[in-house]
Amino acid sequence: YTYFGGKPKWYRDKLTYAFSETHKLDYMNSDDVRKAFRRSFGRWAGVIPVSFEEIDDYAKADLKIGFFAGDHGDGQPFDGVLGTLAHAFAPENGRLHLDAAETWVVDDDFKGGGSTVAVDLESVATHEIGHLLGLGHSSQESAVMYPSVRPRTKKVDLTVDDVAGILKLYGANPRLRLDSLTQSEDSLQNG
Amino acid sequence: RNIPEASTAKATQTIDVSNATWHNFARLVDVQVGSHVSGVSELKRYLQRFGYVKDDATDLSDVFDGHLEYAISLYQQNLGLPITGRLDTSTVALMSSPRCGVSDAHMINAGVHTTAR
Repeated sequence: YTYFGGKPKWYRDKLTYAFSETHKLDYMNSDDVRKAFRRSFGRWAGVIPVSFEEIDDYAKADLKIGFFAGDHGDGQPFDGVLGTLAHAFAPENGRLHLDAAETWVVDDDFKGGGSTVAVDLESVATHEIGHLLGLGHSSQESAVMYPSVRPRTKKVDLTVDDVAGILKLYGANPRLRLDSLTQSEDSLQNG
Repeated sequence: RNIPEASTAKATQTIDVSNATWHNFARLVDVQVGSHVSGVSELKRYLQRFGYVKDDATDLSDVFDGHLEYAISLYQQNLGLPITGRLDTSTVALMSSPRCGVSDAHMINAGVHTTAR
């Protein structure tokens, strides 16, 4: 695991998030998007003493989520199908942008066939929320915070590496159960 | 050394699903230091985009130079690949894979050493 320079983090135990009403997908039910993000936020909330609450007011939310295409004004233009899938900013910026050009799927929709370039929304959401909270990229391929993800692949379970990184920033949620984590061989070897 | 069959298959699959721009990296497999090959400049821009080549670097030519070899080594280290400085199949396949748009510059500044953890 790594951190952004200066190890920025949030100094509140309750963060709000909202979805852009203007920058959204026209082919996906917004309830499905909300459910996927709720599960992703829940994974991080299960580890650290920070809770996440969805609100309607995009402007007031701590974390702002939207689907954008091409150059969308933040200096990090998206590049069409695949390439870069999403990006998020370090604390306490709060912006999480997903490339609207991708073929986003939820609930394992790619398992029954479909597009060869389908990307699992929940996997990418879980990764980008890690950035929102202050984690950088991991060198361990099994980690959620590894920068690369294959199409038609679901990777949503936090590994020991992800959890060790976020625990150092925020401390532990009292309900955290370490035995529920995915452990890579590297993690085990490194204690 | 020989590349295991499974790794080769995985790498090929990954390249096949990449977007049009990065797909071109597949033809750079095994390009040697000192070579002048069309497409190397695109690779340098890719590495610059993700923090492995300095933002102010102006020599983004098609020459595979020592700076590029070093940048590839850093990339391999950060992404958990064998550190060779070469454009081997697995490195090119990973570069061709879709990824998060956040730069890896913070990994370089942190001096990532996976074995130390």
